[in-house]
Amino acid sequence: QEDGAVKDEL
Amino acid sequence: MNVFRLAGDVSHLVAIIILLLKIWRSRSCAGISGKSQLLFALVFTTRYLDLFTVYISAYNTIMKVVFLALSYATVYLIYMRFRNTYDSENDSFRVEFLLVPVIGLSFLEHYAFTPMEVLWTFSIFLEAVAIMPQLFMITKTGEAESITTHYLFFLGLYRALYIANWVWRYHTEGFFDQIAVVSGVVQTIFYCDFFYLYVTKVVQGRSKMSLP
Repeated sequence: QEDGAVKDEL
Repeated sequence: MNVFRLAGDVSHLVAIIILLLKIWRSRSCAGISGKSQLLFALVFTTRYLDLFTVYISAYNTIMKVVFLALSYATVYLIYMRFRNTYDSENDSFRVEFLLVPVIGLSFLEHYAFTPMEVLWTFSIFLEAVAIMPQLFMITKTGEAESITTHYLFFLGLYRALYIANWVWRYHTEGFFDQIAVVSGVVQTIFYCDFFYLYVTKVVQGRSKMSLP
């Protein structure tokens, strides 16, 4: 679960 | 970045440009759902707020600006410039039936209860259903001009490529964004039915895709 990870996807 | 995501973003850009050029050159938005375009502009607006808070890469920033600009330009053409060609009677999907559940779900399911995270989650869920008014309009009119179907094809291709991107990222870097993946799969499923029609009808070179 990518909580808080940098959202690098458009 | 991987080839699937790059191809997906390019396919998304192609779809948006195809639609914008179609409206601009034909000076008409007949058969186009303005509601879907409004929802897509809302998706980009709520998702790309981080333009002002984080810098990820030149590519990321440029693509976000381009998507925002082109989607607002499309909405402008439909509701302002060529509004007399807007088919509001057939563009009758009740968007509140999309917005209320999406808003509710984004308050229930998110990674963090902060404005940015909830808005991002809202944009992810909204994107999954934003095409519904357009697909509804096509079923209502019973046909779609071939350029509109190309638009939908590239949108569907963008989503399919994003799924490939997530499979690739999961196996190469253990990346897994549950909200984006679940919502993305649902969104792609909505295109499957259209893909079948597209392949069986439009590829035969018929100018219009008429639904059975």
